[in-house]
Amino acid sequence: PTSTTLKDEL
Amino acid sequence: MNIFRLAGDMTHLASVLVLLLKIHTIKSCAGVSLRTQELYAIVFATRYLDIFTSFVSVYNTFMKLVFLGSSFSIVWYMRYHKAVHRTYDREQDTFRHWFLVLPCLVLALLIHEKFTFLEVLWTFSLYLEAVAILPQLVLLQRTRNIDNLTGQYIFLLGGYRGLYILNWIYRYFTEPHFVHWITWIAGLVQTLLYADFFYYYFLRFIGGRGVE
Repeated sequence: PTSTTLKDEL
Repeated sequence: MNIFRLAGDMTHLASVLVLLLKIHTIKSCAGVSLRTQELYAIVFATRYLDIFTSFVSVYNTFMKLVFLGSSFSIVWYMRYHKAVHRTYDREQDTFRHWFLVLPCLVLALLIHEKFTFLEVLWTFSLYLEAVAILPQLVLLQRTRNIDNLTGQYIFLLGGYRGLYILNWIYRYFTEPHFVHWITWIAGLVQTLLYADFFYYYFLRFIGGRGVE
């Protein structure tokens, strides 16, 4: 599964 | 980007602007904890290390620069600006905040999503931010009465992560495989630490008087 990221958040 | 995250970022931005307004215009940092501000500077410095290596959007980079710039300038103001430093309550702001840094670093080395330099420091910034408000809350209880600007600052700062929790719930239901327990738990702990402040804030706010 494609791992989602939080790096688009502040 | 969703409405909860945008509201969270705007609330966070508002908290920073309120504090800068207080410190820059009335040259006072009465009731504000320098130790919390120092912890927040470390939080942003370790969270935004990828600011020059990974570009997400103009908005993202701009906000990172705002949070980095404002947190370091607030620390500078409170430490070195004569007029502002004079209003700093050194005797009351005594929470041993450096004792928070090491456990957060150790915890980040133990519990993280990926064992890379950037990821461990990013996780460290999450844990540190969760407890960064403690010196401010302790100072608040010692100084009893605080002015409205400081009260608004703490309220907005506490509210932003609560909105981020709504953002994570929204993303969980809209993005497949969106599971990030570390961030969720750190964000929940952070928001819960404000619980009694929110309680008194609403009591006073509804009562129409200052936050006591």
